Amino acid sequence: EKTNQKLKKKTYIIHMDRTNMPQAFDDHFQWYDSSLKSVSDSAQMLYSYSTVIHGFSTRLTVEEAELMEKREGILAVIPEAKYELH
Amino acid sequence: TTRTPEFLGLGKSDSFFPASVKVGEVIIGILDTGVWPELESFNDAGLGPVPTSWKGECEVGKNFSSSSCNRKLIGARYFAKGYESAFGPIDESQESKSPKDDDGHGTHTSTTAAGSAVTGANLFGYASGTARGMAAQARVATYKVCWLGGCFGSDILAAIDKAVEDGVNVLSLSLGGSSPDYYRDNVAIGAFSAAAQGVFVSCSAGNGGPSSGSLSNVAPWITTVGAGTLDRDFPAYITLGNGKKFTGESLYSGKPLPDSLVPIVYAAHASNSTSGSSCLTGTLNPAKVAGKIVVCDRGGNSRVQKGVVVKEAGGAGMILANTETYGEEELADAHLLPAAAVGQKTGDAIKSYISSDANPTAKFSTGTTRLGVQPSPVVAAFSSRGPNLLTPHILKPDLIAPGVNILAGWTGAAGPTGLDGDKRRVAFNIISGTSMSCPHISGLAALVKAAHPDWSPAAIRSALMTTAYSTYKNGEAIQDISSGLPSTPFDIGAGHVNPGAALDPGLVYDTTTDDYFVFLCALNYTSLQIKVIAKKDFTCSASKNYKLEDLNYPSFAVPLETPSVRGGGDAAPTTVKYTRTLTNKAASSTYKVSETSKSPSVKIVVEPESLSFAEENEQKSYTVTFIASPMPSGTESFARLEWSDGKHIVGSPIAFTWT
Repeated sequence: EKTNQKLKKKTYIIHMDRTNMPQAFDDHFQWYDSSLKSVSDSAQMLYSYSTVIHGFSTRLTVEEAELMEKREGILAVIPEAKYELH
Repeated sequence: TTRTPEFLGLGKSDSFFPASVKVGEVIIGILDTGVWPELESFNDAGLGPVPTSWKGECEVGKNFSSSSCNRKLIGARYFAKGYESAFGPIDESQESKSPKDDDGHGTHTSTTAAGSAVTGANLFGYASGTARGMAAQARVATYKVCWLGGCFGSDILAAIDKAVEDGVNVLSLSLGGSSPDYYRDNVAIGAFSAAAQGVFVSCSAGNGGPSSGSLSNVAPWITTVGAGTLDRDFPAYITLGNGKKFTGESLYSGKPLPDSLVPIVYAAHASNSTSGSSCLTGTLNPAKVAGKIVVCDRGGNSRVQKGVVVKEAGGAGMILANTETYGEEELADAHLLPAAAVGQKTGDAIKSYISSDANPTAKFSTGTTRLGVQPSPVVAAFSSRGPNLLTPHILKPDLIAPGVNILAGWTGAAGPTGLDGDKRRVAFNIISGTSMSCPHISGLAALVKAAHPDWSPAAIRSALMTTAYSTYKNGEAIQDISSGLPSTPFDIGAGHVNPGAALDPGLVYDTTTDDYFVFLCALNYTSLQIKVIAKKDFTCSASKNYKLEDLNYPSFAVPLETPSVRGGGDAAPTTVKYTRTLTNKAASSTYKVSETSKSPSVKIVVEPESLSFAEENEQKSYTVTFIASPMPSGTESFARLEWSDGKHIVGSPIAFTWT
């Protein structure tokens, strides 16, 4: 059960500090992708956001999310919430 | 919608409202279940070319082609990556992977906000009239983010991101979740940047009422909308075997019950389940309900599902009775069998008759729409209530708007109950919820925006709030239907929207993005947390005393600590001082302040007591000092503060809570 929990992927929204993008990257998308690849070989980017937030969403394990949170330039790693119609 | 325009005074004097060509410049983005573009409500006759500012698209997909868009429905997008990540690929036999509305909710909210006028609208003959949106000439852009399995944050955020980039002026979200801290709430984060880019964001307050502290979407840069009733209902006339007569609500339109008395049974007596009174699936004993009218209690499952349970058990009809939670609120549903909804008092009277008679019988007739119902509006029992548990210094909800038994457009893919077994198809449906009141405010905000294109979202929200009414013409407070008592600002915020007055509010409480930064500092947010929300560096000054109460909000919430006094001595009164700034949006004028307080426990001192404005956009500040006597923890008290120049009334509710 514990192992499953650790391997289970959830969707996270990764808020990036765009003002701190490393020089090595030409554009944010590259930086986002590199950040993602650094914590997970298989994770795909769901969306990249550029107007109301800077960042992207992807599916990670809890462990990968914790690794992501420690990376340079990451502002927040927020698990996706589910909303209901009122 | 039908009736709401008249109820809100929209139809009165066209000259008073912004010209339709100006309203046609405003674009409302609706995040919901998509739209049914074939509806007459999306007819674009008479609309000019699409605003040049528009950068959105008409995304195509199953059952949705580029011709589905027009000069009314100018944009349509769908966002499913988050949903598919959680649920797997969309099953296109079940739902359309496109902006097409398979549910009805999104069509209802979109046409409430900005549907084109359609004559002869009705649901099975009920609520007939000309259906039109609050801003009938505004443009609609739909962003489908809700699917059969729910609405996911990553999709919603992508839609907000895209809608702002596309160029919407108003964003309408009739959805909500829990209320985490703002820097952990992706909708609040997205809404912050939207508002900072001039987009008015309105959200439903939630249907968790009448429980207190049940609100969703409480960020101060979001307009949080509660629900009230109209002056319209759909009476069902009930007669019991003992001759007693009662009234309920019904939208039933099929084969009526016989005019003769029919046996009636309380579900609790026809079930082996401990919760048998709620008519949950599989709990009714067919032998005990066949051919009878079944009395079910509200709660536990959806109202329409109860109707299915009774019908499948062989019941001839259903009376759906409120429990104490819902009081006298009567929501009408398009049940598939003869059904009537009754308030708690009527429900209790019917149940006691059933218990007292060996062979209880009853009958009821349905089929009419009644207008001019009073008192109206009353606060819907389901409408979520304050106080604002996340930030007690910000009074929420902001205001209420019609949200009970609202007729508006519907999908062609589902019946009016939304049940799989409901094969009826309708162009308009009557449903209730703060989902319905939110798009009313979205559409009315679009009218204000059309009249004042340069106003900020905060100024628009202020105009809608300070001109809202909290009492009936006889001076009595708007009633809370769940208790039958006068409502408070925790129920109605500033009150019920009054669009005519909102177009000319006199003064507004404007709030800039920097003001919100100061608010975040007052929350003791770190610069990292502030950057998550605002995407900018902002350092709170260690030497400044940031106060939540100084956010320039059009209402006041005053949380007070009950001092623990040793030795039984008298605790000293608590004194707090709030500052507000008013911006003149009318001709030069002098305003005088008045306060009404419902309790002597708080003394209110406003300085100065008069404000003179010589020109438009001139700003003047004032302070309000509250001197509060100690009260037992849990005490609530309310007051109202108004600035008036004889022509404009700029009203603000004040809510005191002792903890």
